[in-house]
Amino acid sequence: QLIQCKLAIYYDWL
Amino acid sequence: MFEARLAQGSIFAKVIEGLRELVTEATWECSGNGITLQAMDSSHVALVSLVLRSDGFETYRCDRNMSLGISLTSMSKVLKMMGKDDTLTIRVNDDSDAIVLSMESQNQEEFAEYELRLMDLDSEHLGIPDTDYSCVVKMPSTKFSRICRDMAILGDSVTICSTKDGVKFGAKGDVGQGSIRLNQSTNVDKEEDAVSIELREAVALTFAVRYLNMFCKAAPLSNQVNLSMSEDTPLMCEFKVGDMGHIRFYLAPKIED
Repeated sequence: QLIQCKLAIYYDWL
Repeated sequence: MFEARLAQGSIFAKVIEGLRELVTEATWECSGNGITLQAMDSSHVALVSLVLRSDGFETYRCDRNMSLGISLTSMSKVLKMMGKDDTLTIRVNDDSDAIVLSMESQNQEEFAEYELRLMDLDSEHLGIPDTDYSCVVKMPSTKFSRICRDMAILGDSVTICSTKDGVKFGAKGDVGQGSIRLNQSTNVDKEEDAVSIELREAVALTFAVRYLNMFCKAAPLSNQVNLSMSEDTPLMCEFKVGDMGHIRFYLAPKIED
């Protein structure tokens, strides 16, 4: 099962 | 006052067509250096970043920095009224709540002027870190569009695998599976037809093909597209806008649950 992550997870915007 | 004139108004229309499926409204930041725009799609998995440098315009004047909230949907409709060889002037008068789009036919016999009301939009500028990508694939944008369209027939996701020899796009779904492999061009007459791969490390990444197809709406801007990839990093898909700037799309990869 593939899930789609939000960009914020990769770019440290959280 | 802000005023920018483009002899080839159709370039601006192509920019809007390239953005408007991903984002329906966005804030344009206008400064002496040019126009920039950054916006995320509603589900926050993709981002678009546009740069149009002031020196790419025929004339450009920006007395003070301005943030213009614009409905791209409405702007697209207005730009459809422009002739294909028209000159386009974009203007915002001081203390005005509207953007004026003026179109002038090449023989200067027809002038049209439309006003679009500006919107009050929340906007925040998010920093995208400089990334040293493992792999950059350059390929004809029409070919990329066709592959993304074809892959969408097979499934929701497309896996892009890149090695030094070539790049493979694969999809699978309920109806079956398929892949297209492009080898790096060895000898091409025209640079715009070439597939080239700069690679430090092989990558395999999976993306939602629906977003790639939205990015391909910008393909008419440029003969070539650059796909920059690293493992566990969002894809950067770039179309140049002539010599004046670029549209860059960022898309988070899909991962195994």
